Amino acid sequence: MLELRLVQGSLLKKVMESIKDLVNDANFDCSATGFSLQAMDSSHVALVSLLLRSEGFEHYRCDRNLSMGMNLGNMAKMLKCAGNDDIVTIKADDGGDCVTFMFESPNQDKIADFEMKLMDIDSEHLGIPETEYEAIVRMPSSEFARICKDLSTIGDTVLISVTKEGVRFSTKGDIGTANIVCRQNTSVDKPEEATIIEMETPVSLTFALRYMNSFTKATPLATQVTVSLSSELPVVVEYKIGEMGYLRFYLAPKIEE
Amino acid sequence: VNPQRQITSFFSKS
Repeated sequence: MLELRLVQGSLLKKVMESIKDLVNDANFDCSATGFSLQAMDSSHVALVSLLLRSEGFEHYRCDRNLSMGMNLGNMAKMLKCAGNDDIVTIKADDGGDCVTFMFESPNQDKIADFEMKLMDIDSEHLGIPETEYEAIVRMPSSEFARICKDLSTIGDTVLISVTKEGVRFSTKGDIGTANIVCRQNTSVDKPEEATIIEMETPVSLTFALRYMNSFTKATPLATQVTVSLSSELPVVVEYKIGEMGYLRFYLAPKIEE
Repeated sequence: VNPQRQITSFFSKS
């Protein structure tokens, strides 16, 4: 028996809108730790890792570890039917072939339940090693989204370089080139507008903008995004989900020519 | 065009 009650149901709506176009089908894993997902895009270039810790739920019952295969597009369709202020409860029976999403309006005057068929998904779980990143950039998520969107109108790839000067996003295309440099800025009044750069070693990596733009669909989840880079390793683009967890996107770099 | 690497070449099956 599984029953997870999330008062801030909009978080789950936002998570689904962020990943449904990147990943088609995925297993949601439920354990005492929390509700999690790890899945790759169909080209095996990007990996999504989601964790919603059990403590973040108002009610969390998971009698035994459960893996539920879901079509993310269909799950997103169902969650779209929940109001932004609704409480969302996820229910499933052990060994059952469906999951139920229950939506309750804040004043309890409307209760809806949507039942979705589960599917068998043969997915490979990857071990993500703990890494000390050479550079970690924390910046406003809206700013990061704007940069990725703007650069993708010029080129297909972005070269991200972190130096003492700051973080530089560069692209080139048929019509020309573009460079955007963001410097560390901790003097702003609001912490969510800060840009903080921690650099051990200068690092420079190239990534496909198509994927970066897809990751920025998670912008509504968090005011800040963390971009962690190490040479010869996938970049991690992380959006914190309130106090309860995170949505991380890993993207393999392009090979430098 | 820079060739694209796959995520599976960095992270191993667990």
